[in-house]
Amino acid sequence: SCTQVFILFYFLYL
Amino acid sequence: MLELRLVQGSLLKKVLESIKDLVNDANFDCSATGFSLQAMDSSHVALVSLLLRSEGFEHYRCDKNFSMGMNLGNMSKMLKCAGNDDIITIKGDDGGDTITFMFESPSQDKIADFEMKLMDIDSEHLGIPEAEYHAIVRMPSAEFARICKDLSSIGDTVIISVTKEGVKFSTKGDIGTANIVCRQNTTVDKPEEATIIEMQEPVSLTFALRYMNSFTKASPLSNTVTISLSSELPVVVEYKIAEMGYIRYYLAPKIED
Repeated sequence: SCTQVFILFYFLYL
Repeated sequence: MLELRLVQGSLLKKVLESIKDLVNDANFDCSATGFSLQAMDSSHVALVSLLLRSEGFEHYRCDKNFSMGMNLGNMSKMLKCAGNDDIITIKGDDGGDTITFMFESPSQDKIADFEMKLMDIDSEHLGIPEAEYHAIVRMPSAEFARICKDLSSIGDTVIISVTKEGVKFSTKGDIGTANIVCRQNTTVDKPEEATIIEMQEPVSLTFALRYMNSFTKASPLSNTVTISLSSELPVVVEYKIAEMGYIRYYLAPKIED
């Protein structure tokens, strides 16, 4: 099975 | 003060239809560059980035940078009241609590104005770095929409794999499996019907089809879609908005446990 990664994992707040 | 006039009002209607199901509330950012938006979906899995450049408007005035928080469902309700051929004018003020949409019929015999309440939205911009992608696929947007729709009747996730053979979209579900391979095809009558694959190295990633299907609502904005893939980054699904800018969807992958 697969786990969904969150977009915040890649992009940090400016 | 913001004042913008868009002769091709249908573009704005299409933009709203492309994002309203993914994002409920968002801040529209107004600057001399243009009218833009960056927002995550409520699950924080996808991000939408929209830019409508100031040069694309017949008239564009923005005295200072500011944001206007809007409920996109409500904005869509208002824009649905504009005819497809109508000219749309948007007026708003920094610190104001409403925004005005004015719809003019092409023959100027009907003019309507709608005032929508704004809202305070706490949102911060994510930093999206410029990146090199392992593979970039450009294909007809209708074809991509068809593939996502077809696969979602079989499974919940799609594996997108790019090799030198082409781009493969695969899924599996309770009833079986499906694989659709699209090969590079540049020998078509019209450039927008081409499938072009630029691959630096093979890449294979898994995504939730629910989001991909939501992204394809932007298909009426562009005949082609560009899918950029890298094993270390979210996929970018981009629809260019003719002469004006783009709508980009970023989607984080699903990874093996």
